[in-house]
Amino acid sequence: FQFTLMVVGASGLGRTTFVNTLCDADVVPKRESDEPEMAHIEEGIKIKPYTVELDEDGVKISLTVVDTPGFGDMIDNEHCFQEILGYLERQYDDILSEESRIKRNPRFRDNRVHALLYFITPTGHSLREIDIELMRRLSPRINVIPVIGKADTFTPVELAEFKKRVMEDIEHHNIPIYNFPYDPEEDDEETIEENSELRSLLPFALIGCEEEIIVNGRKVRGRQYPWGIVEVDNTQHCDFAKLRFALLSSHLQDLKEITHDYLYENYRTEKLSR
Amino acid sequence: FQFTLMVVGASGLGRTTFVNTLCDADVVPKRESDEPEMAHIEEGIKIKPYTVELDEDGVKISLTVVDTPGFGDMIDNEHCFQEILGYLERQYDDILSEESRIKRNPRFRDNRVHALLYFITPTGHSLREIDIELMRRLSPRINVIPVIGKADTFTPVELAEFKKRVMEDIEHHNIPIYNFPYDPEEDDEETIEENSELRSLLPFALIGCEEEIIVNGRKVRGRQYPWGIVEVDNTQHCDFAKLRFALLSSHLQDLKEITHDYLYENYRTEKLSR
Ligand SMILES: Nc1nc2c(ncn2[C@@H]2O[C@H](COP(=O)(O)OP(=O)(O)O)[C@@H](O)[C@H]2O)c(=O)[nH]1
Ligand SMILES: Nc1nc2c(ncn2[C@@H]2O[C@H](COP(=O)(O)OP(=O)(O)O)[C@@H](O)[C@H]2O)c(=O)[nH]1
Repeated sequence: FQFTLMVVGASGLGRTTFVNTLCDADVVPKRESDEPEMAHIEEGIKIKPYTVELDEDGVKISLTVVDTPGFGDMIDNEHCFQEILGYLERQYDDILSEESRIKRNPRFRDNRVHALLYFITPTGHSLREIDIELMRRLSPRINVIPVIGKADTFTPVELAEFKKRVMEDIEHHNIPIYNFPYDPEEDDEETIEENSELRSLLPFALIGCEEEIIVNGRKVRGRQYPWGIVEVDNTQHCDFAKLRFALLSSHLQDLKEITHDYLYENYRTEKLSR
Repeated sequence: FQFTLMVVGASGLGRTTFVNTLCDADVVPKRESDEPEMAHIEEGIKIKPYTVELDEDGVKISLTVVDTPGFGDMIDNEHCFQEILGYLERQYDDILSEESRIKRNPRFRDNRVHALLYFITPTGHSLREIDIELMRRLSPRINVIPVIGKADTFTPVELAEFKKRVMEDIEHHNIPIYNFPYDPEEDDEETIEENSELRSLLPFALIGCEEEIIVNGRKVRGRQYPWGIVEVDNTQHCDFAKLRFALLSSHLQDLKEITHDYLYENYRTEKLSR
């Protein structure tokens, strides 16, 4: 299987750490130089794909992660949206031109992006203007899945309140995110239950970490604070494990089908009828 | 004693909670309505002073806190700087016109702001463009003290690294923040030691909370996580207690003197010689 995932969010929300935790490897390098003289040359947003081979319970997956460092770091972030949208549409244009070729190119790589994880800043308030605009502008071209970065900054009560408020905002602005769709009439009991559970977790509370800590003699991936240890793989502490299973296993096909049969087709119709 | 403190920072960094913890009272109301239809009418920045009477070990202090909700929430934040600078200079203009009056106004209130706490987003990377610009543009008019909001999102190692990087950035860009100045030749041993300790804490790691939790039978102000309890007043967990003592006790006079004798005088000279 091949799957392409884009991650977008303000810097410092743990995007890089999450990708490395997802792949259990140092796929995205930690910021090279945060030297003061380098750090403030705001180059704006960059788009960088990384590919890694994963083995999910015996199933080989070639996972491409498209990182977008620099999003939201400027005083004026208007052009960031264009850069990302441009990248997504270029992958669709490649398919469009490949489809109309007489002679197929055997080495053609389909780089369409199947899902976008949008890291929401854990403010405790409602969505900011930049959050709404990004999801609104990109959801016609890609499956947008909202997540909360550094979710360990919330107490359980605050987390529940924040999730509720974010989803209220998304519904109020009619933003068509990917919400694990199901048909209560057609689908079987198990699918309905699985999808409605995943939908109730939106936005997924993510915690990333790159260290292993020994807890009661066992090795766990976690963050060590003076007041306690947060465990990434503990579903009581965050939604990391459930999101990982949905992306790389249970919903990988669904995300690809929606991208190919719906999102790409819409783009193609729009483009050809101009 | 009278003291005026401004707090500035991106929303969701715990600014409101910090002020209420500092005053041990609900001085700044929690966001009134975060209703979805209200939340996104980005009105831009607002400037709201609140006054509260405090009793610091028998010394009465009339503390005015100037809150600045809306800073940094827009896609384009250029005008935020002007709004804050404008407010600070208007207080100086009031003094200027009062000074040149023949008949003094007995009820005149001096609203000059003596210090500004700038809440840096705990990204784990270097300062963002908006952080640099705010401190650079305001430090000629006010004592700027950088602090880290929601510092409980850092492990002790990450916190030490982040503090070091922030100060490297501030030095690299020659931003004249308030760094607890002392003169190794003139000052006595105790002052040198106290000021160099406070300087080494910059940027202060702040944690705010409004709940009381019972720990081992005692009431503490803290945040309760599934993995442990963070205590605001515990100097092992954050710098809240040390900053509070510096602002409301040991350095209150120093901050006022620098504002009146140096920052205001510079403004007056610039303005009158135009
Ligand atoms: N509290 C907390 N900190 C995190 C988490 N993930 C990463 N960090 C820390 O946040 C900082 C920035 O992480 P990074 O992954 O580089 O963020 P990015 O800029 O969004 O890619 C680093 O110091 C990480 O150790 C998390 O889930 N919770
Ligand atoms: N992790 C953490 N959360 C905090 C802290 N202080 C406040 N919060 C939470 O962050 C959210 C926003 O706080 P608020 O003070 O309104 O932020 P403001 O927008 O900067 O004024 C609320 O859910 C608070 O409970 C803190 O020190 N650490």
